[in-house]
Amino acid sequence: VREAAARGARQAQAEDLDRVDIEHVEKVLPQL
Amino acid sequence: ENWCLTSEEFEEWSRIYKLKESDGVKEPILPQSHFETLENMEEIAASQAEDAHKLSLSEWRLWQNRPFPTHLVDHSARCFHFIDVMEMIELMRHEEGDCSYELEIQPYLNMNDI
Amino acid sequence: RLLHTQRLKAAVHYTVGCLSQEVAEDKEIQFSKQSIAAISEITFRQCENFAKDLEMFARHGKRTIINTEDVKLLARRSNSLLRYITQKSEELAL
Repeated sequence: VREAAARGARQAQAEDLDRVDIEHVEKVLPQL
Repeated sequence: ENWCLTSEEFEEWSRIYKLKESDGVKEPILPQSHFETLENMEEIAASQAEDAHKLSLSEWRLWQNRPFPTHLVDHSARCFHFIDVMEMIELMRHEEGDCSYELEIQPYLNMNDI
Repeated sequence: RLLHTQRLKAAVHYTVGCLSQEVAEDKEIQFSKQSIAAISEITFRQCENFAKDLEMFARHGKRTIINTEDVKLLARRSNSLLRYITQKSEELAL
């Protein structure tokens, strides 16, 4: 769970956003 | 009979299948997995350089929303889970504020289970 | 059985929310409810994958009780995860 959340956070931050949305979880899902 | 290719088989492989520089095709590799919460212990792949074609696990994810036709081997349980999660994400993509998943599951929450 | 599954799912969802909040505070970022729901669903389904594998490993070893060696087998494909699980297992054993 922590890994998924942290990867989602990194993805959001990479897009200069301060909120993790479902799209960010979707993007990291395959590799996760 | 042996694990090793015969010289005829090797010649065939080298001629038809082996990737050579003259083919103008970069070696395909998977992107290196990177952990955020664990120490990264994976071996750094040798050819992570520019002359490798990094495959993407996520570029085609939107199309992985249904089981595609199979031939001899059916899809795995893990595959069906992935498809179901992608479908769930699609349904929730445009939600703002209240979350339908949360509203549906909340009534079942029993703090003794935590 | 459905009620039991829904209770489990709700418990997982709540816990995922708590763990995500910890990550949120650490990373100074927010999580939308929908992103937490997605992580929760992924987790729940992954637990199902784990449970099936664990049962199979134990059966293969002719056991009726799943043990820590079975759990370590789950982590076999990732050096990082295997090391973490092995360390945790040793800590628990102490």
